[in-house]
Amino acid sequence: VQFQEYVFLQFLDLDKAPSPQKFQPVPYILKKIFQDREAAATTGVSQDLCYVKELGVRGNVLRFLPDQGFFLYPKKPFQASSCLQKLLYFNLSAIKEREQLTLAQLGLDLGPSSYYNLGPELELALFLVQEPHVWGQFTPKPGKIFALQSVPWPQGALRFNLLDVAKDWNDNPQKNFGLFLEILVKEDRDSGVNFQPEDACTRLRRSLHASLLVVTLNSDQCHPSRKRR
Amino acid sequence: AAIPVPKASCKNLCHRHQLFINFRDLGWHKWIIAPKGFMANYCHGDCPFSLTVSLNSSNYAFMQALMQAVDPETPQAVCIPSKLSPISMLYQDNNDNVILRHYEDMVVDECGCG
Repeated sequence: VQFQEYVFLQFLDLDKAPSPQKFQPVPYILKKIFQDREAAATTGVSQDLCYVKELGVRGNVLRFLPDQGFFLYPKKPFQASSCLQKLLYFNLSAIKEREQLTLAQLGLDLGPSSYYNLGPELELALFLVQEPHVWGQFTPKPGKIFALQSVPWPQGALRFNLLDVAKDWNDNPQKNFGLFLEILVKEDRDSGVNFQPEDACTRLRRSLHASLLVVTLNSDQCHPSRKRR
Repeated sequence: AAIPVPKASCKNLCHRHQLFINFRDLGWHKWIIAPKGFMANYCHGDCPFSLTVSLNSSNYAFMQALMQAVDPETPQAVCIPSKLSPISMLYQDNNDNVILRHYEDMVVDECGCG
């Protein structure tokens, strides 16, 4: 069985059987695509397995990469109203050479988008980190700004298209130093509500969840659908 | 003239047999999130000449079965999948990535003599 397992794992494009410590939660989008495909297979509906209609891209492998970065606690915050600083890092090594990236979507889940327990308006800045993080240095030297947007409460999940950056990281892994995320509390004079920024920031630090959804197309497995005899 | 073909009993003739792959049997339930298993099936059975004209078989299987009826030395045509379908698998790798992947030709839907 050992030999056969090895052969079958090769077929699944795996060097060896994974042995995860604990199961990660399955993101909604993957669950939905999986269930749609299962339903289509059950009803015998023919489907193009190399096109992900829910995302509108070609591809036959979808990977949900968890953020492997860490929070930064600078002594002197980058800016006075700084609420949260985090280095975001995604390990793209699982992507095989012959796979072509067709989608890379950064997901930032800032917590429940509910009107209960409203907090202050936030300003979110994403920078590309272009130098390795030096331990002891509190804030990485942020490179080019990648995104800057204000985020009215309630926040929910934000999405950013990271395809070009991910392609560059995939082609040049040594350049992948991740992203620097900074979230600031925006002064809110006219709302009349005096928020406790610290509470909002503590809550935000607890609920922030970053991930990278990548879709790749494996040309060996995605030949133009040949007519079956 | 019709060539008298030995009557093979139906259950020995080429057809699809059920085969459920249970990932727990392989110890793979520790990393495959879904499905828990799938009905893969397999093809097995004889391919006498009479079958190659009824089952959706290939032309060369027909010729081979014809030759086999004339010259028993000729090997019989074989029972193989003639229609396959894919499955999707949700699994987790060692980097805690959750992966959804589609694999072609994993389920045998129909068999024929080839």
